[in-house]
Amino acid sequence: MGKVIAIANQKGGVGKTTTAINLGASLAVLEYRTLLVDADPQANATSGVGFDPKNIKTSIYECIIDNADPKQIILQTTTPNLDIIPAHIDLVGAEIEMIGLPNREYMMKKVIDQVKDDYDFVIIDCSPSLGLITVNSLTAADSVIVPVQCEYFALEGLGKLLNTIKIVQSRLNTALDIEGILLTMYDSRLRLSKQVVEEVKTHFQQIVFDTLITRNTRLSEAPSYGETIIMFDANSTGAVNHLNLAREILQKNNLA
Amino acid sequence: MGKVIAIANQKGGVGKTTTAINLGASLAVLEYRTLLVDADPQANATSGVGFDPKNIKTSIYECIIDNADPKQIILQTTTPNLDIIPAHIDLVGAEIEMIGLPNREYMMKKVIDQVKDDYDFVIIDCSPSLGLITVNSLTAADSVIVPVQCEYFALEGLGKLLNTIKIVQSRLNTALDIEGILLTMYDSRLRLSKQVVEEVKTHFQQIVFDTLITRNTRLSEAPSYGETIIMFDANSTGAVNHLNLAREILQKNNLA
Ligand SMILES: Nc1ncnc2c1ncn2[C@@H]1O[C@H](COP(=O)(O)OP(=O)(O)OP(=O)(O)O)[C@@H](O)[C@H]1O
Ligand SMILES: Nc1ncnc2c1ncn2[C@@H]1O[C@H](COP(=O)(O)OP(=O)(O)OP(=O)(O)O)[C@@H](O)[C@H]1O
Ligand SMILES: [Mg+2]
Ligand SMILES: [Mg+2]
Repeated sequence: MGKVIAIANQKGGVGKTTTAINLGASLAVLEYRTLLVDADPQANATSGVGFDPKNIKTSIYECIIDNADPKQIILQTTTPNLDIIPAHIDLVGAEIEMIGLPNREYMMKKVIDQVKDDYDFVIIDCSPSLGLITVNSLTAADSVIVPVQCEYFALEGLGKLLNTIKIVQSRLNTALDIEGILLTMYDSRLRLSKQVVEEVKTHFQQIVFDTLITRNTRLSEAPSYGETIIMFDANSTGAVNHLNLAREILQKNNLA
Repeated sequence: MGKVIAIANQKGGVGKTTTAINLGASLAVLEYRTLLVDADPQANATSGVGFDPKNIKTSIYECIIDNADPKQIILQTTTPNLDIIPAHIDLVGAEIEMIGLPNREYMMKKVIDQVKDDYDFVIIDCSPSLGLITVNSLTAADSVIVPVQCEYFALEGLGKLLNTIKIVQSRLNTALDIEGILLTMYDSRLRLSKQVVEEVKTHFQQIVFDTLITRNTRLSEAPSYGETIIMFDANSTGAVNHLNLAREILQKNNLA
């Protein structure tokens, strides 16, 4: 019975894709069968695990809009226990096509429900928006991880996102939980970084992960080789941070 | 007769808002009357110049949806020659409201055309998406600046964005020009940074700005004080880079 976790934040460039790929890879290396779902038309999670988005013929788009069988679309990555439902640029058009359809908020859930029992975890990478596809991902999810970059603008948008999560919880998915707020790109040399961590821990105490993801260039180099951080450099702080995050989530869910 | 420049890239966190605010501030300090237009519901440009988005009663939303007079909504910033049409979170709903309206792609243009003659430059900060509001901004613009972070994922999305610009040029705004591709968050110590610069300069030669915006923590600290980089730390490399960018644009437009 796979646990579905969405990675969401409408602020751009905060580490959603980096978290999705590398938390997925960490769970996989700890022997948990994991499925990534790329719900961002930019298809960064798809290319980050080694697939060229231009060569993707069928993707999450066909599953949502054409009712294609997700089991036929799933791709295996080079990491054992890590599969992906890829994205394609066509996904940009999906939001317009879903407007007016009766169950438009539940279309992603319908897709994920067909495959989640084959996995221990399903991780959905969302685009930097609170549009219909992100709402669909939150409706399909059991919980959501909110990456927050240790920068001023990233702090600003947090309240708005938590509001949206409350709306989804009350109207579309009463079971949606907050798995946690994840502080990313932390740089201990910067005063601003420390201030943001202080601020987030003060306001959101219980739901902030103990694990901090520090700024680490190996994390930004790995996707250019189409590799997760575990494959690319298992000794890097980026790899250690994401393995710690995986363990923290497993403990919290009484799986470790 | 103000020149309208949109700052756009659907990739998140590449420096769109940082460019809009600090290019605007640089043009203002060089005595060019400049208007910022915040076309992102996150309202980062609005808070970055010192206004609390929660206190904004009327914004670009009312101008587009309710035909409010933009001249009544314009706010003066603490920087002489720099005004702003602020954003508000309501803007999230605008895209849905604009679907089906006859001239839905030209609504931003209608607003900007009412004020642009009062300024030398109008700079539009776009959200990380290629939705209707960004298309509106590209339709209202004379040219577009594309910030590209010196990272792998930022490179990936460039082709798609340039495609979208071509579509807008052919169907909605034949006069739309590319003002340039701006490389941001450059860190000369990182191999990846250098590789991205190489790659972009090889593929896009003529349209890449000579000015590089280097990674500089003062740029990310300034918005937490509600100040532009020029006010916050005029001697920082962040300030020098944006002043150079302003001069490069002025020269290109035979204004320097
Ligand atoms: N801890 C880190 N250290 C260094 N670089 C990082 C780190 N996390 C992410 N990055 C880099 O920062 C950039 C932004 O991260 P990423 O693309 O994962 O963010 P995102 O939230 O998914 O962006 P978008 O909003 O566009 O979907 C990427 O180039 C990534 O490689
Ligand atoms: N050259 C730079 N050096 C250091 N930090 C920077 C630089 N440029 C931008 N930043 C910081 O990086 C983060 C992302 O920049 P910014 O918010 O301007 O990007 P954006 O493209 O507008 O993001 P979004 O896609 O969410 O609108 C911000 O916290 C900003 O302060
Ligand atoms: Mg992403
Ligand atoms: Mg922005």
